[in-house]
Formats: sequence, structure tokens, C-alpha cells
Amino acid sequence: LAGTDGPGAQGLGGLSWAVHLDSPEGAEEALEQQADAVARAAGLLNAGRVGELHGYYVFVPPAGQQRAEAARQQVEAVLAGHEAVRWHSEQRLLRRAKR
Amino acid sequence: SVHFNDPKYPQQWHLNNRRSPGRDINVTGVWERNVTGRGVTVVVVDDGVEHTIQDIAPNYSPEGSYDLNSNDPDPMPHPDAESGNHHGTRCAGEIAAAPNNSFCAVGVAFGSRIAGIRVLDGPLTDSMEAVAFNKHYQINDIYSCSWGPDDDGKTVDGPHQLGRAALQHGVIAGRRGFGSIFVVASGNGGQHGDNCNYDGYANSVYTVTIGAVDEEGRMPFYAEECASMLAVTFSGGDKMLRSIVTTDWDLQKGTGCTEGHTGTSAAAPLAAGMIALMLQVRPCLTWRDVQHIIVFTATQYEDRRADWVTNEAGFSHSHQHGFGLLNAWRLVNAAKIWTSVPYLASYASPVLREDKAVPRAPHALEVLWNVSRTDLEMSGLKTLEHVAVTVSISHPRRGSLELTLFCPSGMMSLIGAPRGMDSDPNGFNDWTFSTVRCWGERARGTYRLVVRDVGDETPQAGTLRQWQLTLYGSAWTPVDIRDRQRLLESAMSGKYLHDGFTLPCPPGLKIPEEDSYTITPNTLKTLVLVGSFTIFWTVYYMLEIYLSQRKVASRRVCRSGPCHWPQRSQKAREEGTELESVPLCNRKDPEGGETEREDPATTSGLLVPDLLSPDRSAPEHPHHLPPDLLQGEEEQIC
Repeated sequence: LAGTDGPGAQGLGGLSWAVHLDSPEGAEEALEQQADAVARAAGLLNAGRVGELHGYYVFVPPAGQQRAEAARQQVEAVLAGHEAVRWHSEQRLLRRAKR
Repeated sequence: SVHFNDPKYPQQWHLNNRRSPGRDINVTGVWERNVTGRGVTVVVVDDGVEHTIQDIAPNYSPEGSYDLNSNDPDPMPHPDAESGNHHGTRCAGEIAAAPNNSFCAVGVAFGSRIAGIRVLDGPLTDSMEAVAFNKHYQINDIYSCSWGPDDDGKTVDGPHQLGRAALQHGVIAGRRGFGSIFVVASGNGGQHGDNCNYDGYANSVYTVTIGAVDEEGRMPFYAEECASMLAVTFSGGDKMLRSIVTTDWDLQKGTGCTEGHTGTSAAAPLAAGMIALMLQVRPCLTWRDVQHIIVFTATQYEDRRADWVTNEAGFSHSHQHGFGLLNAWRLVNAAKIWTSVPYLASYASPVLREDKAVPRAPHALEVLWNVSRTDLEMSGLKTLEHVAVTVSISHPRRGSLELTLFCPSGMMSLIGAPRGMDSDPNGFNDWTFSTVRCWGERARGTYRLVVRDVGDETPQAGTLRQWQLTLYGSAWTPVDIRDRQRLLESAMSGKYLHDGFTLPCPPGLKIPEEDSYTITPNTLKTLVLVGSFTIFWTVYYMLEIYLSQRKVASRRVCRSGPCHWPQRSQKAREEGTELESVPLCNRKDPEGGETEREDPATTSGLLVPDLLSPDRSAPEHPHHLPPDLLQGEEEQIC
């Protein structure tokens, strides 16, 4: 089953956050910079845009950062309170089965 | 009249069934007319595609491929403990295995291009799924996904926010704006009483949900029922019946060919292959045109257990088989003459707060919502395609709930089937069920949602908190639909299926893909390594030159007396081993400027100022004398 922990999980131990920025009309570069700023504010790294989805980005913790509950809650608080973030969600591993 | 030298082609009963004529996808007539999927790219989103295998290599499309598990462009599967990563390769073979290569089998659309997106062989998140669904979406026309949430009869799951956004973005912007075609397998939870309306990929309006039937046309033991299933096609059945023959990987236990591909996993790629045939004859079909053509051409057939019901628009649907069996000849002939359906129109009711108890069977809770002409004026919606119901219901054992929806025509859809395995105490929170059984019916009228508790707990325990009705359809009228049905039937003779007949087909939009050329970790590591190597050697050489300069300088500083160059031995000269390099010296030239010049005595071929040329008269100033006459007169600082 996909979704089991294994090598290559995003970020540290699979932790990562997806965010939807609140000004998706902006030009790509401006959005990218805004994403960098939001990621920095949350103590994360901007891992880039989610495929073709305009305004959606994935943030991951810097390598080596301990995966502490406090850090997670800190990130949650910053993203929830950031005016540029319309939506955010911690990325969890999905269980998917071949049919 | 088509013949292939592929050794397993005769066993590929799903393509051409000699044992039970008619029990196949009816594709040979289409091949005879050179419709093989040419110009169409199908991507298998799975655990990888072994594109080096003989049956895949000729049709492989590296441009449409990617590996999201390793983050590199090559979707080759990785051998694993269970030797299970052959799934994607088998699906790819069903779609586009190359013909007449004396190897294994033949694909439904053997003229199409096949790509692979490896995403199932490792941790999978919502954002990764979203990337997969739109990866190379201007190159890949059809996404074949033979996977989904667990089919354990107790899971309620589907694409999360990003996955849903990507599916929607794909149908809007994919395939030059005609919309990506997402084909999904309906699920293998039959033994656990599962229903594919609890799977958000299967009951999405953006996907083509395909179920399976065995060689006898029956619902196999593993197959699931559901009201949102569009159609079925062949796959394996129980042990007595044949499975699907297709290409296999040749890693680990693989031999490159298998006769054991089964499950709804085997049905979805066959449907994807047939859709590729449709897109060859009509590339400008939109994602909804494809769904319509499936609804109009799938064939109902005799199966007493199938519980076929014909709706107000004349379409017959079964919870087991959707609108029936896919038939490649009918699909392609319909595609050939199809003109696009009107734009998608939708209507959403307000969120209807109820907070009503769900009674125990045989009693039932009924809630109604009337959709008036005025409600639909804005959207222009006249006839239905998908009907969705989003509900929040509390109940201590979710599997005891049964939800049924009645469209204004009275057409019944079992959208939430009871599930004995599902004991989840959290009920439903904004879960969306859907049905396609009212396709083509009038949208206006009263919709009735019936909720029952079929469990055997004594106290009635469920409460319907709220619900919302969403209608998807178009401005087509029932008359338009009937006209289209007649037109299609006139095309089934195949009279239009030749190159002489072609309807105008717009080329589509040029949509730039996200040029996210992300340097892959491997590339990055290589660059870092090469860079460090270069820097190291640069530093080393600079150091060596500096030190050798210093040594030379320290051995010879001549301020007062003449500079004595190391005597070049006659012998070295004769042997030609004398050292050619001499340090550059600064000489004072007649005008006082400094010129840097090599000692001409040993410099061969270099240009030297003409004052040193042999035929000059002796200059009046010692500085102008040729070097061999200088005899130490000259001060040199080296």
C-alpha cells in the first residue's frame, strides 16, 4: 500500500504543509516570493508550487529540525494567523491500494 | 481480418473472443479502419512502468512520464519484497502493448503513446496526488488510475483538497483546454460489502468510473456496486473463468507476460484504451463529451441480477454495471460524429439544516427539496448528468445507515449502501454521494432523500444534521437528447468511419505547463561534486604555480652583476631536451616603457620587435643591441 512510511517522505518524517495563498491572481514571481516569506515566517522552507495549481505551495521543515509537537503547533499557529494564507493543511500520508 | 504474431494474442479473449463470440470489447472492426489510438497519449498513474520491455518500449512516451517517488523523470518500477510493483506495467500493456513484435500481447490502443507516473511506491500525500493528476497535462490526454482508498468495506475517503483541486484544474485546463480524461477503477471491495460511493475518486463528477464484469458478463465476486458507476468492461472472474492476458514486467519473478491480470484494475485501462481510440478520430472531444458518449453507447445486456432500470431519458442503468458494457465499435463511431455538448451548468441548493432523527427500518426519514424553474433560470440547466448530495449525519455505527435519492422522475439511486463492516462511530461529515442514474432527465422538480437505519441496535441512534443537493447538467433539452440518440444509432453502421468524413475540430488552447524544472537531487549531487572537484584542483594548481614562482624568484635575484642564465648544455641542445620555458623578464625599451618580452635567443616562432632582427645596422644605443651582444650589459629583473 502506498502511504507507508519510507524513504523519500517529504520533509522530515513526512511532515509538510500545503498552503493556498490569498492572492492567487498575483504573478507567479510575486506569489513565489510571498510563499517564501510565509514559509520563513513559519520557520519552514518553501518546497515549491503544487504542480499546476496556481497559488498552492508546499512547505517543509529545514533538514535537521527536530520533529517536536511544539514546533508543529507553532507552525499551525503561524499559518492559521497569517493574512496571506487562505487555507492550509498539514500533509498526512494517504493510504491508497492498487485494485 | 487483423492478424498479429504476438504469441498470447489468441488468449486475449477481451479483444477478440473466439470461444464466446460477443464477449469482448468489439475492437477489431475499429482496428481494421486504422483506428489504433495514434496521436493520443495515455499515462498510467501507478507504481511505475517498465518501459524497456519489448511490448512497451516502441510506444513509450518519456515526455509524459515522471517518477514522483524518486523525483526523477524515469518511472521505472523498483523491485520490492513482494515483487508487487508490476501493476503499472500490466495496466500499460493492456492499453498500448506493441503488436506484431512476436512478444506477448497486444494493447487495445496499440497505436497510442504510453507514459508512466510512478507515485504509489512510497509515501503518498495529498500534494503528491495533486502533482500526479496534472503532470505533463498538455502531453498526457488520459490518466488511467487503477487504485484508490482501501476497499475494506469501512473506509470513507477520496481526493483531499489538493487532489480535488487538481482534478478540477485538469478538466478545465488539461489537454489544451478540452479537459484531461481521468479513468478510475470502481474498487475491489465486493467481498466486504463495499460500495464505490464511499470512494471520492469513483463518485467524483470529474472521473470516468469503470467497473468489471467477468467473461460471462456477470459481476465478479470482488466488484462493488454503486450509483456513480458509468460503465463496465471485462476482467477476470472466479477461478473457473479466464483473466486478462497482458504484458508483465520481467524483473524478479516477472516473465514479461501474464495471463493473470484481474480486478477492476484490469478493467479501467481497457476503458482508457478505448477512450484513446475515440480521441484519435475526434481529438477535440471534451471530458464531458467522453462521459456522454459512454452513457449513450454502453450496452445493456441480459443479467437478471443486474436490476436494470430505464430512466426518463431512455437510458438503462444498473448499480452493478453502470449504463452497461463498453463497446469499442459503438464508442468510436459515436465519437466520429459527435458535436460537443453545451457547457456544464450546475445548481446548488442551500445547506438544508434538518436535525431530524433517523428511524429504524422499516420506517424512514424523508426530506424533500423542490428545484423550480426560477432556480434553474440563472444556470440554464435543463437536463441532468450527475446529481450529488452532501450530508452530515451522526450515528454510532455508520454502516447501519442507508441513503436513497429519488430524482423528480422517480428514478431511485441507492447512494449510501449499508455496510456491515463499517462500525465507524463518527457518522458522515460533509460527505458527498453522487448518482448518474438520472442522466438526461429533466432537472426541475422535487428531489427526495430517504435515510434509514437498518442496523439492529435497539434505540434509534442516528440524526440527519444537514444536507445539500447539487445538480450538474446542461442546457440540452430532452428533445436534444433523443435526437442525439437517433443520430448515433444511424452512425453505428460504420458509414462515417473513414478518412473521407471529418467534422471540424478546433485545435485547442496553448497552455504553458508549470516550468518547474526542479533540479533532481541526483543532478544536484553531481553538480556539487563536480564543482568541489573543480575548485580543489584550481586551488591546487594556483598554489603550485605560486610556490614554484617563489622558488624560482628566491634562487635568482640579480641586481648588480649580469644575470647568468643556467648554461644550456650543448648536449641538451643537441638532444633537444633543453627546457623551452624561460621566465618573462622586464626590459627597458628605448622609449623607457616597460615591455615584457621573452628572451629571443630561445623563443622560436614568437614575434619579436624588429630592432632585434639580424639585418639591422648596429644601433647607436647599447639597449638596442641584439641580446647575444649584450653580454651582461643589460640589467634584468626577473
